[in-house]
Amino acid sequence: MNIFRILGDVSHLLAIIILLVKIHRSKSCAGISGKSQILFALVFTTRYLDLFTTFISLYNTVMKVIFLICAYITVYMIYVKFRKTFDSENDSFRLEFLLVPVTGLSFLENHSFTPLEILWTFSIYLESVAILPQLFMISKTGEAETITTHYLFFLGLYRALYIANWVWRYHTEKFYDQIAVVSGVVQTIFYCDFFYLYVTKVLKGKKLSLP
Amino acid sequence: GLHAAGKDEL
Repeated sequence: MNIFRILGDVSHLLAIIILLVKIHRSKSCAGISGKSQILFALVFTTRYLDLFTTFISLYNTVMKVIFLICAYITVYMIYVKFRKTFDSENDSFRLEFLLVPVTGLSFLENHSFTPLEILWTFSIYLESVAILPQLFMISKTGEAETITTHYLFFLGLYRALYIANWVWRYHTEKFYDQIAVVSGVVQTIFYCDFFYLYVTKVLKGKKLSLP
Repeated sequence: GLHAAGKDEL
């Protein structure tokens, strides 16, 4: 466990909590893509099946359970509790465009052809594109609430820190996981455009709005 | 194996 990994996990947790607090306080999920949140719940569900098969550490187990619970609470808030505030009109990204290629790829390119390993690979590939419905929604409406941009910032920061973690692990342990690294880099690239807007607009006190 | 260690990440 290195500093990048810990900060990455903290940043990931913070992003998830920011989103939950935003929805809870404003009693609204306006501007949030329910589809992205469904994908994240699916990501955690398919990745953390090893909770039933292997014990890694208390930290690992507790974090996995927290992520799972938070993901399902978020989906529940959007589709049940605050359903009336959900902007389904603008959450129009076609999920099959992500799910079909991701499913196909996880069968083709995995570490071993076993159910758990294929599902783990599926979750890695799916996570790399799961934010696209959210980014699509923002580009469609042309704006995002500042708190939503903080959520995206910490989610992107988590990805960037994981890359630093892999560089560190490669140099210290000669460890790298090609599937995780390639997907992780792809995922981080999706945040670059957003990072630029966050730094040039949000951090200068302006609302994120697209021309 | 090498990739199994990857599962310690979240």
